[in-house]
Amino acid sequence: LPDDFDWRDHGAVGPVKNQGSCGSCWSFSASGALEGANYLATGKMDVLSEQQMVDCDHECDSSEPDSCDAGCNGGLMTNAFSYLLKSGGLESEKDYPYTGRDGACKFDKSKIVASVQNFSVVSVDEDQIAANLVKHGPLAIGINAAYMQTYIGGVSCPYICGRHLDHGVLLVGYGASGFAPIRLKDKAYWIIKNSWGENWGEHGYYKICRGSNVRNKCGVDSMVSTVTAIHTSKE
Amino acid sequence: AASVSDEEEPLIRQVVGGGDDNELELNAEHHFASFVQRFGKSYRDADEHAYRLSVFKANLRRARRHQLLDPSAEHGVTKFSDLTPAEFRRTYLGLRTSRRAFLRELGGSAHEAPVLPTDG
Repeated sequence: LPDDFDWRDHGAVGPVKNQGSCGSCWSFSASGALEGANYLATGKMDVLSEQQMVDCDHECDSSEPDSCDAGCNGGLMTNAFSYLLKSGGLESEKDYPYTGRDGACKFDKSKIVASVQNFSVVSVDEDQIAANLVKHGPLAIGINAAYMQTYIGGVSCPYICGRHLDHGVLLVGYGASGFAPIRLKDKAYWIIKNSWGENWGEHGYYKICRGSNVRNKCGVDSMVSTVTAIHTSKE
Repeated sequence: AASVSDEEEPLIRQVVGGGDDNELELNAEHHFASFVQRFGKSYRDADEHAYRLSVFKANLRRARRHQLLDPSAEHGVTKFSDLTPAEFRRTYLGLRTSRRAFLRELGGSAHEAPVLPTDG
């Protein structure tokens, strides 16, 4: 594995988006993962629709029937991948634009630009997470967002952070040496794409420390899923 | 000072220092005025304005706690600084699952990722 890796340098990450006042983070995490996978499958960056999932995806977790995708009231990325397998895929952002509100489903199958071939959940192992990131593209992950409300920049590495996951984001890379002044040493970190616009964090991104010896990573390694895409050409 | 739109890079980073609560209290109104202008916030009436100022003050204290607990990052005023933690969770977070369910899936699902080689 390389010491540093960032899918933004390889064209597999779309622009930073803004979910607005809507609990649809899960759909941004899922669309970001599929945008990356689709880029790897087709060589083309198609910016994909979250609103399609907000409006049309009501898939439930097979092991927890109460955990269903519910638009602005929340959802789960693996449920979204199941929905995408069943529905055929995602339209582009342009064809099905984001409104930030729950609405009636207007999905048009003829406008699908990216389709899921398969998805997997990755074990709680930093090396496996990094390997899956490098091999399959950006990964959909869950995180505890307690420190994100006040985050401005730098490598977040809290002494205390819960592992309860409440936010869906996209893991796009990692670095070996982000300087942590208080600890007087370089820290390895994950690079996370958020969906709160470019004027949050580091141009829309969050850095959190990584390493098997690091505790309190806000559960960042505990819910990781990867997706692969198939090429869909328009008739 | 200049106002900036939601899409622009903020010109000034409002961070929290290491001063005491009195100092934070004294500067809070100034920080709040700057926050309102910077993020184009508007409130229904004077009562709402006063309530949001009180929330903002609490969030300044919270940001300072976060700065102490998370010293390698920079914490301070963000566009969410007028929201209570509950409002923030309700409005901007939306992951609906328990980690237990996810681990159960990881334990025996057809969707478990194969182990990849990581050396060389």
